[in-house]
Amino acid sequence: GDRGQDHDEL
Amino acid sequence: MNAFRLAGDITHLISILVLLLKIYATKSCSGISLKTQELYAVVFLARYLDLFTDFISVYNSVMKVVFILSSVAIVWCMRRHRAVKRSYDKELDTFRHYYLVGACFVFALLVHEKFTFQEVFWAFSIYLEAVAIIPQLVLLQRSGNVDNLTGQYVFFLGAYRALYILNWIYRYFTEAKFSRWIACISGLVQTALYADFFYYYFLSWKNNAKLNLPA
Repeated sequence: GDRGQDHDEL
Repeated sequence: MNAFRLAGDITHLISILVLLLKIYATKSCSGISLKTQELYAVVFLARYLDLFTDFISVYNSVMKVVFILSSVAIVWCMRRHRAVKRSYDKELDTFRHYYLVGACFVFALLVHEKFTFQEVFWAFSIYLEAVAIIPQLVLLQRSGNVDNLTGQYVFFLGAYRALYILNWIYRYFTEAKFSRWIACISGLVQTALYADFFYYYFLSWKNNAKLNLPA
């Protein structure tokens, strides 16, 4: 499913 | 991952470690705002709630743990360490930072990417990081004390801001769906507040340099 905005930035 | 972001993460981490080492080595935290350091610790704790749920990379997970530990270590040092806490400017560091926490949390409830627990706390941490330097800015305006705010600390903190803005510009031009408006706009506010801090830091540093002229 849509995990939304994956926050790959710290 | 691009070079700007990697360099930005590393300079950000270095700025925290430089401050922690300075406080631990001199056993003094005069001129340092405990409230700003508490806000930074809350920023990392609120932002890295996904530490155990979303695995992005070893680098990402390791850096999250290091950021949390180092920021909490600074707060612990300033609150618990006998020698250090004696040098804390308790009567000058009086900015009501709880208002910043409340305002950012309410704002995160209104403006976020998705109305889920993690997303609201993520947005909250982004907004809080932007304003976290305000207690330190106020303390610096009042005390003009830069003894423990070393040039390296200020330099690495500024480098982190500049590199992250370059990172967002780079990602905007190289990624199709780059839409991190919350992080970008909040990051610009954070950089503007940092510039204000830098201005007062430079003034204080100049005045202290004059004061310390050889008699």
